[in-house]
Formats: sequence, C-alpha cells, structure tokens
Amino acid sequence: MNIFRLTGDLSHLAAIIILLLKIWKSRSCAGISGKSQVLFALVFTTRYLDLLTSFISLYNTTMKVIYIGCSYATVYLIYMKLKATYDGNHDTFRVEFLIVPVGGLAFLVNHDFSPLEILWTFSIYLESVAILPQLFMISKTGEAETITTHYLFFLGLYRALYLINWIWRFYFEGFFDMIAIVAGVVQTILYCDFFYLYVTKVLKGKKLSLPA
Amino acid sequence: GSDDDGHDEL
Repeated sequence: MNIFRLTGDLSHLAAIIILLLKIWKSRSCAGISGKSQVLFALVFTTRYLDLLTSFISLYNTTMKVIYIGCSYATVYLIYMKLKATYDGNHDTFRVEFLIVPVGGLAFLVNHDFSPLEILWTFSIYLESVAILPQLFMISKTGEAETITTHYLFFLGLYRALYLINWIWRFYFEGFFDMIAIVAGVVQTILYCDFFYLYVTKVLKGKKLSLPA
Repeated sequence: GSDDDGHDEL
C-alpha cells in the first residue's frame, strides 16, 4: 500500500458515494447513464468473486463490499425506485459493442486460463470502457450537472492515481501487471477530454455544457 | 496479477 494507491481508492470511494448521494438526495437520476452503472456493477461482481475464495486484508474486503453494495444500490435506484426520472431516451449507447469484444479479449489475453482469472481480466477490460455510455449521454445532451461532473472527476482521478501507484510498485517492489496497466492507461485517456472541460469550466464556476 | 493469493488491488 502506498499513498497513491490509498488516495486512488479513496477517490474511487468518493466518486461512488457522490453519485449515490446525488441520486438519493435529489430523488432523481436525470443525466445519469443507467447503462454505465450496470456495467460498473458487472465490473465489481466479476472482479470481486475472490471475496469467496481468498482473504487479502480487512481493508481489501471492506472496500470491495462497499463498492459492490453501493454499485447495486445505484442500479436499484435508477431502474427500480426512481425509474420515472431515468432519462432512457438519451442513454442509447449499445453496450453489446463493449461487452462482446471485451469478453473475447479476456479469453485471449489473460494471466491464467481459469474461470476466476478470466472474469477478473474481463472486469479490468470492461472497467476501462464502462464510462463510455455516460460520456456518450453527456455528448448527446450537451450538458451535465455540476455534481455529476464531480463524480466523473473523482472516478477518472482514481485510475490516474493508480497509474502512479503502478509506477511506484514497479520501482520499489519490482511488481507490474501488464493487463491492469494497459487497461488503466486506456481508461485514464478516455477521461482526458473531460478533465480538460472540468478544469477550464467547472472549477471556474461554470456549468459543463458543450457547444451545440 | 497471476499469483495465487488473488489480486490485492481494487
């Protein structure tokens, strides 16, 4: 555990909590892509199956349970409890175009051809692109609520901090995981355009809106 | 990544 890993995890936690609280407090999931949230629930489910097979640390187990729990709570709010506020007309990204290639790649490029390891690999690849339906939705509507942009910022920041964590671990522990690193680079690159808008607009007190 | 102890990172 190093400071980049820890702040990365806390950033991830902040993102998840911000989104859940935003939806809960406003009683609305307008502007939120339910598809991205389902993909994240799928990511956590397939990655954290090792909760059932191996114990790493109390920290590890606790965070995994919180991530999964919050993720399913978010999906429940969007598709069940607050379904009337869900903006499905703008959430039109075709997720099969992500899941099918990602599933194929997980079978072809993995550390070990075992069910748990293939599912872990699938979750790493899927996480790297799971935000695309949300970004697609924002590009379609041309705007995002400020609180939604805070969510996206912390979610993007988390993987960027993990990149520094991986550099740290390579230098000080001689450890590297090529699958996680490459997927993490892809994931972080997808947020770059958003990071630019966040810094130049949202942090200056303006709403995030895209030119028509 | 490929060790038997599972994945430490989240």
